[in-house]
Amino acid sequence: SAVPRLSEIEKNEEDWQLAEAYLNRFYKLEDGSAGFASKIRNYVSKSSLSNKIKKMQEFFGLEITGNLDSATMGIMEKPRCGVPDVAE
Amino acid sequence: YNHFPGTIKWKKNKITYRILNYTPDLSSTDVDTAIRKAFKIWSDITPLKFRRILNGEADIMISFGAREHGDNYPFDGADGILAHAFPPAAGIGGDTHFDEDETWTMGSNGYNLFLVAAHEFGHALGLAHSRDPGALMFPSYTFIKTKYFRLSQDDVNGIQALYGRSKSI
Repeated sequence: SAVPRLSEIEKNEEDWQLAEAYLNRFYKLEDGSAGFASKIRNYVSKSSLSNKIKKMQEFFGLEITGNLDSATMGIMEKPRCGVPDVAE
Repeated sequence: YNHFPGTIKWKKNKITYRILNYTPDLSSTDVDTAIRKAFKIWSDITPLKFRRILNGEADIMISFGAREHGDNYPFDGADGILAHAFPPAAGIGGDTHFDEDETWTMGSNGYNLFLVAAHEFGHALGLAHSRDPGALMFPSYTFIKTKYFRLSQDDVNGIQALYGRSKSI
């Protein structure tokens, strides 16, 4: 029972991919953090991604955890404007 | 409120706009009305004047397009990203694009064109996204009845910091 079901793993993977795309587009995720889905499996660059999530959580007035919690995912899934929140 | 880095703004108060094409979701009259009203909310509180032109290069070129639509910032199909606009500058600056894969509406059964256009024109005039959830310039879409729409104080402060107040207020 401690082993996650395949559907849970897939959902988690989808969430991270959505987060990667979102942070890339709206929070100027550096190139070094690209390919996050594979890096997370290797526990590499986690702090960089986490910092971007924190930046986004701060912008939206969410609890700053650096984690992909449900409130953060909820914001990422909302329809929105395509202009970055961190201006280029 | 936030401005773009360098506090980019138009160096003039008379701004032209041109509607390049229309969405099949609405009549052209409805699109014209939504766009005109969206500009009016900004001109009501600043010295800015907006004039529509039918030919040639306007400061703010308005169009509907889907997926990759010529500016290297592709849309993403239905939902997700609804529209985007470029900050004030020559050329593509100020141009405003709406995702044609959305369902555009004058009411609430889809995305309200007036509300989205008003937000995007804020960018076209120099406002970046606000952290104030009650501001028009907050990044996420929220429907409110357009009859009751008014800019938040945050939006008013942001645009008046760039262009000053309307002389008629």
